[in-house]
Amino acid sequence: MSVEEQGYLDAMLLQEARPEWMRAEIERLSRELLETTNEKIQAAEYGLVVLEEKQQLKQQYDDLEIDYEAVRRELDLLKEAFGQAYTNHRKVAADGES
Amino acid sequence: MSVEEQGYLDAMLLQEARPEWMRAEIERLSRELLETTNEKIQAAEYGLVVLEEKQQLKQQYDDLEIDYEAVRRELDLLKEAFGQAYTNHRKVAADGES
Amino acid sequence: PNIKAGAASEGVLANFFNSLLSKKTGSP
Repeated sequence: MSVEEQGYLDAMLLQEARPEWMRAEIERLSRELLETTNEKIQAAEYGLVVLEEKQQLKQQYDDLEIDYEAVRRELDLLKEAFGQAYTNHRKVAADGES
Repeated sequence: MSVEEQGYLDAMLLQEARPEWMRAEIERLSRELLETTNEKIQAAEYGLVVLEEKQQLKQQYDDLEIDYEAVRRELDLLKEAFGQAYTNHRKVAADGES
Repeated sequence: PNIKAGAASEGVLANFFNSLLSKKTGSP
């Protein structure tokens, strides 16, 4: 370390020992702590809101999935019935002609 | 204000002026600021993760809604066709009998 | 298990966020 650097460090240490510097530092830290605390609270509140929205969306998704499965089943049953009805129709038509 | 309260205040003011007290306060505030900053960052990161999950879920919901509408339409069309086929079937059966 | 794990993790997250809101920060 050079002589100038050492001198600078000594001056800083001396300054930090001064009550005026310490009072200013206390004020600065207090302000920063207040600001950071508010930001922390904001982040936590926002996180809770988004979490709740996601849970509501999950519920809507689950409900839609149930509806989808129901309609899917109904379609499959109707397709099966339609196939059966078509077979019957052809038989009746053939019987009618004969 | 009572004598005791005044004495307490004087002692507090004296204590606050002492460099040892100010140094301890600086250390305490610095620790709390570090802790609060870490909590703020953690909350923000978690919040972002939940937001991303919510957006993915929204995409899945939208896709499912499209699939649901498609199946719904297919079912309605098939019901209509089934009704028409039934009418035809009855007509053919009646013609065959006559 | 996936549903339970998801709900559990969301519960943990909610607790974390709530803890930040209820925690008192010291002041000079």
